[in-house]
Amino acid sequence: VIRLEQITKVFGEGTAQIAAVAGVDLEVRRGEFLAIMGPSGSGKSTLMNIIGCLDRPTAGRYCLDGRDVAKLDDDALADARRLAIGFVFQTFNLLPRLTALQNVELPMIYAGVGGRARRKRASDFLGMVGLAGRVTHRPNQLSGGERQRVAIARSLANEPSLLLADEPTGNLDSKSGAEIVTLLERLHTDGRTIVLITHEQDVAQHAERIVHLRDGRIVDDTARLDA
Amino acid sequence: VIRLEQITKVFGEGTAQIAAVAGVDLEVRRGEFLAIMGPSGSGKSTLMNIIGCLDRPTAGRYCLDGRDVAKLDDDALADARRLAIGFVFQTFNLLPRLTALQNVELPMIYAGVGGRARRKRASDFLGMVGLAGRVTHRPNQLSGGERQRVAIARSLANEPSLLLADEPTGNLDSKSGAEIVTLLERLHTDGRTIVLITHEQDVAQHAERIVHLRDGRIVDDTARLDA
Ligand SMILES: Nc1ncnc2c1ncn2[C@@H]1O[C@H](COP(=O)(O)OP(=O)(O)OP(=O)(O)O)[C@@H](O)[C@H]1O
Ligand SMILES: Nc1ncnc2c1ncn2[C@@H]1O[C@H](COP(=O)(O)OP(=O)(O)OP(=O)(O)O)[C@@H](O)[C@H]1O
Ligand SMILES: [Mg+2]
Ligand SMILES: [Mg+2]
Repeated sequence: VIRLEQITKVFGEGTAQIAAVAGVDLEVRRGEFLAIMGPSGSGKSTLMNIIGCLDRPTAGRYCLDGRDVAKLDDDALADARRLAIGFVFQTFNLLPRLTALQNVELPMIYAGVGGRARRKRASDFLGMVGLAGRVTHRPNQLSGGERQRVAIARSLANEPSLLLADEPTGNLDSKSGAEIVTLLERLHTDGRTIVLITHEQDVAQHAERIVHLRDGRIVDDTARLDA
Repeated sequence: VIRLEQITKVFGEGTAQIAAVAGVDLEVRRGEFLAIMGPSGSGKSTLMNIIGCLDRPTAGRYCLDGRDVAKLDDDALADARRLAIGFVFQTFNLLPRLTALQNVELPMIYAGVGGRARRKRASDFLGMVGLAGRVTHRPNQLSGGERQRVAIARSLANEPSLLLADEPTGNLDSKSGAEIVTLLERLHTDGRTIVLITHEQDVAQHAERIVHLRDGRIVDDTARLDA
């Protein structure tokens, strides 16, 4: 479902240029559960933004579901992204003036889901991440880990077939983190393709395959032995 | 140096009231290295904000260096905070229009440090957290872990005697995280008092004492056996 060929992303100009991603080839099959690990600054989030159609590569080709993403205009790209891809951002990116419930409803509003169904589903997703008691809170009334969980609930809103999660347990204690991993495993068993960036070995162990990045390149690609 | 007596912090009104911190007694001695752990939403950041004089308790008494903080007006509080306390925020709170170097310089500007000394020290602190190559980047040109490390460098700017760090390794891979823990240990050996909120057992193990929070209360307080 995802094919990246020689993907490169360069920031900046002249001598200050930084190749955040430097020639990555990666194929992810439909229904696969992949974890991406690597040092801070090794290009993981940059790569994820390209996969999620939030950024375009400087060079290389990206085919999503067999279609060359470079050939889609911005509107077609936004459509593909909105309905098929769920994204959990490393920095959450919640809207500060909306409640937790409204933040989770937002992708459904774009997808044209009616008000009552929307609120019911948003409330179910928040329940799934343990936030039933926080639905009317706004982001600045939530703890770090609660905001992270609202971001996770929001990514599930349109029941996307591809879920991209950038360090979804970084702000969670081990118990809440384990609950999120169990949730991801269930979503995977239901048939979704999941790409997960994580710094934690225990979280990565639940994926079927782990890819290691270093300085913008893939340096290791291992299937879990008992997968 | 820190004495909290029956500290309580309640948010909201009426039936929607939440006691984020519910009657905490805690003493931290000068030069101690304390870790605070607990589930997401258990009140750790709220407690830290009170210790750092960024928030006032709803009830209870907080004495910092023997002085009742409630008796200080906002200006005196800001002074105490600015010079003696270094704070690493869970959500970094960097200024988006300033470079990494300028963000680290900021507390020194408030402390009246001259331009050349400031830039040299800011650059040294950024070097200590492995960001010598990123000093001119602005926050949106930095990875999540790089922003976290700028926040750590900034907290050291005025060489504070009390360092409060809210999950400083949440966005770091194990190697960068270990480097930060080594840095904290060194700062502690130099005589600083350190209070660290963390979700990671390996990080907490480097403190001399671990306090566990649950639902706004202290449920465990253990000195490390070999400390
Ligand atoms: N807009 C930009 N301009 C210049 N450099 C950038 C920009 N965005 C990112 N970078 C650099 O690209 C590199 C890769 O960034 P990226 O966010 O992908 O890292 P990461 O692997 O996600 O790191 P972390 O684990 O810390 O989140 C970093 O060194 C960063 O400084
Ligand atoms: N302004 C506010 N209004 C209402 N409730 C709040 C407010 N700020 C925090 N809370 C609630 O207080 C509780 C404690 O929050 P706090 O940020 O201290 O938790 P935490 O232990 O730091 O959690 P985490 O590990 O997720 O960062 C949370 O359940 C949160 O929803
Ligand atoms: Mg990242
Ligand atoms: Mg917190």
